[in-house]
Amino acid sequence: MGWALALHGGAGRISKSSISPAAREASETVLQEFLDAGCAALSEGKSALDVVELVVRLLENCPLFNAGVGAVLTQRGTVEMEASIMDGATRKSGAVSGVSTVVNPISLARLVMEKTPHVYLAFEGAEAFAKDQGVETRDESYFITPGNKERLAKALEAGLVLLDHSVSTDGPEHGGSREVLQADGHSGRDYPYANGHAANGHPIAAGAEFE
Amino acid sequence: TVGCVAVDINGHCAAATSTGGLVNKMVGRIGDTPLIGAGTYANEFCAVSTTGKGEEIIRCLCAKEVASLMEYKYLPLKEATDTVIWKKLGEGNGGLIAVSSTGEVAMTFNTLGMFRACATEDGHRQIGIWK
Repeated sequence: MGWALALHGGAGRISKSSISPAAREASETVLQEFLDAGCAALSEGKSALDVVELVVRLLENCPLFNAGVGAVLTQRGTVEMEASIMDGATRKSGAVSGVSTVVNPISLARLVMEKTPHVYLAFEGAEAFAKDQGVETRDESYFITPGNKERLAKALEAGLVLLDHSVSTDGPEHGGSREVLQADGHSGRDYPYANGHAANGHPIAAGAEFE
Repeated sequence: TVGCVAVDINGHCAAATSTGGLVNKMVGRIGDTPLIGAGTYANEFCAVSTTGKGEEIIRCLCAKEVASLMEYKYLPLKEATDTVIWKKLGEGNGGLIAVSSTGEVAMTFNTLGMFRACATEDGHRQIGIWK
């Protein structure tokens, strides 16, 4: 028995051929770095609650992943981020949805848990609470990457409603294809998303898959 | 989606999850991430953070299901996570990371890959994308 830690940056239809060596290396490097940060904090005796917030903040601040900077866009091109946190020792929890200016939604979720009698705040209420608490906020444009604007434009062009089924929103910006639900309700596959480069400059492999 | 679960030197567990949701999602859509019990859960037995097809994860109440299997059926962590991911959540729909209060770690997914990393106090470390 001792401390233990795990972290993730999303799951989906990520084939080995869908990720360029550069993108793979970048992903593994940051996973290693964030794992080290979490392990160091646990070794120093920090609480599990502090450590999960710390690590998720790092992931939110990394544009490779779909949270915080690099969060994907709604049909209207807006950002609506969501986060939650739970302390197993007390079973206290906090959550936020629909925030578009909060740099670290996970920390706002923790404030909901610790500073309110509630579990979950959303949209205008969550934004107002963020301002009251003085958490760091940025203009919505701070969160929007060129890669995510491009993906949304292609989805809108094709008139497709995407199913939350594959990788694009749950993994680094690898580009690719996805299962889709067409506007008429029929399902289709392999809508091509792989072209150009991710916002972070990593090459996207042709034929890559993402959610 | 991103997430982290941890158990500290006192055996206390915690979980956290954060996301931007889906490309081209409807305005106002809420996924599993902020729903306690679906995308995130922690109690005195374990902590869980999920990722994948949000609507399916909500329907399965994946995170709480893992905790319930441990609490009420006394399953070990790995067996509980395997049961939820492979028997409840449809194939290709996602994955989760979990730790138990006794320091076990599970990173289970039924998609082609999941960006993941874990470490334990006894020196075990793992970083991976694919199975």
